[in-house]
Amino acid sequence: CSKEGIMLQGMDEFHISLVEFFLSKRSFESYALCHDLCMSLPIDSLATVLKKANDDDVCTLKAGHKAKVLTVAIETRDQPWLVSKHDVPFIDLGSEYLVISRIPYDAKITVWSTRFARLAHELHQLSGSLDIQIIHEGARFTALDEGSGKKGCFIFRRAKVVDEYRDSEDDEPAGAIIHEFHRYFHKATSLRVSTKYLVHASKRAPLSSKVSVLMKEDQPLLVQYDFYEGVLKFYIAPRIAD
Amino acid sequence: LVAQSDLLDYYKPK
Repeated sequence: CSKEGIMLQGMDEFHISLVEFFLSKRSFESYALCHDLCMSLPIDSLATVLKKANDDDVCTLKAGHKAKVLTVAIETRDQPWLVSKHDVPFIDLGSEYLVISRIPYDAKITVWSTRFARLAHELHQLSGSLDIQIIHEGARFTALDEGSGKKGCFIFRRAKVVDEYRDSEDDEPAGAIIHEFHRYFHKATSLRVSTKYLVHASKRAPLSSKVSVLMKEDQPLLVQYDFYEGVLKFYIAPRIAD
Repeated sequence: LVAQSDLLDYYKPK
């Protein structure tokens, strides 16, 4: 917690995907902080407590200096005398957080998040990994099923508003040409990542109608959702030539 | 051969 808001960071046990969630202080009814605070919490316990709240309830999160627990108070909005309190004990993760250095990315595309979710889902049916290429003309997401030899390909073309789907007969790649409305480009870049983790990242589509994909050669892929209250980022470690 | 890289190769714990 800092004076700007709350930053949440979590990583899967295989260190393949790291999620960073920033919630600005402007998304809270009130936000008070004496000094920066870093807490390590078991995410399932926190989720269990927060799920006890109804959509209209008021949640107050509190932790004191040198606290060992985060206290979550849940209040019914029209019955403020009705309060339930839950403590989520801190855990020791061994380190506070990972420092993610800000790097200049070589290429970025922004696409509709629902299309991105469909792309991830469909390519995951084909293969455990996919190649993402961003070139001057656009972006290409390709997956190959080694067993059957089937290849799936989604192409995002720059400044095109066509939206068509080509089925794969005679081994031609099936592809969707999708309107892509924002992009920056510095140099041609390609990365290979696990489709499973891309599917996971693409499921956050309800947060924002747009999603950005940022790449730099030999660096983790960044999948980013920007929305009014903050930003959600997924860093996915690439698969590299051994 | 393609290997899955580890995020800890890129980012260091504080």
